[in-house]
Amino acid sequence: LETFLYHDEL
Amino acid sequence: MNIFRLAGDMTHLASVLVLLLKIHTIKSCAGISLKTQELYALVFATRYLDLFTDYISLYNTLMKLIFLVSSFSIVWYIRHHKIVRRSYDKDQDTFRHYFLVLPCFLLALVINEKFTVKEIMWTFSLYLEAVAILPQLVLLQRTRNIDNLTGQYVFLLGAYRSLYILNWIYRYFTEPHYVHWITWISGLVQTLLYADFFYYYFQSWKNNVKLELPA
Repeated sequence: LETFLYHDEL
Repeated sequence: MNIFRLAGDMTHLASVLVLLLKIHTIKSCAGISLKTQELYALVFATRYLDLFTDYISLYNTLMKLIFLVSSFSIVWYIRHHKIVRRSYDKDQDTFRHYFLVLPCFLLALVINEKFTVKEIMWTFSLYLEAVAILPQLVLLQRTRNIDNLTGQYVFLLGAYRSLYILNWIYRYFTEPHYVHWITWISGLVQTLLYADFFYYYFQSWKNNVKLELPA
């Protein structure tokens, strides 16, 4: 599973 | 979003506003390191590459725009504004900040979560932000009398990352699989660099004396 690196922080 | 992160973002925003207030109202950047401001502009430029590709939330996009515009305008003010630039002390602000950029970039090439351009630039921005305050801390030790606004600016800048550490702890315990060692370690290093500043800042506040860092 492509671990979509979710950078939701500033 | 949790209270620690919101408080961290607001503290970060406050630090930028304090600096803009100082520069814009009293038209002075005395005691401010241009090098640190340039490093921060680079941090935001490399971290917010996904500004137009990944929409996370209005808040996220708005804050990114604020940090980008403010950091670049602060650099512009110090370098080009006819009055502000006169108060820039380039003889004191001598930290070779370019020596920080390359090692951070090389480290990002080696230690990252995914070997893609965006991810490497993002990791680079994390490492660079951890050390971006160094020119400013060195300058503070050289300039004997630190004015209040500059002291508050550095304090808020350090405090925001400390709040982010609480945010990471909170997210680790509340979100499964939320593990970002790279972010945590660079954030911890960044905060530790402020440790002695915090100590002297607290002492000056407690004893109600002028903030002075030992040379």
